Amino acid sequence: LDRIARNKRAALERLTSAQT
Amino acid sequence: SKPQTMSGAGGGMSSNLTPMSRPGMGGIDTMRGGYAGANDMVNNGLSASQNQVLSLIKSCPDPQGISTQELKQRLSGMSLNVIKQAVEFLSNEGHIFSTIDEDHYKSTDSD
Repeated sequence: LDRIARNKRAALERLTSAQT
Repeated sequence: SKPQTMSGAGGGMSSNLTPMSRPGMGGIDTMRGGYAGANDMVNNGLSASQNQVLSLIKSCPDPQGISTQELKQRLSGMSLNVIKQAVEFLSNEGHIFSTIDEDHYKSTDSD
């Protein structure tokens, strides 16, 4: 499912940006 | 030529473990250990409930993730509201993400 992959990528970006 | 060697050996050893160099004993470390149980906050900045939700989501092997209904069932002591708040927070932080719909979540660091 494309939606899952997209959400995961977005989440990973949030995670890395939140960890400064 | 004095019996100084004996006391010298003892002194040499004690220089390794100066009691002054260990202020950590009974200091901050112990405080944090005790707090983890008593307080709601844990090491990584998440509350206890958030950590429970996160570890539950992590432990779910399902590729489509775990549903909030399932979270509610497994965390019987937690209200759905608290769970949803934790899920929202974790999602905002990027620890988890929604999969097939807004009711199914998976952890980013599970695989």
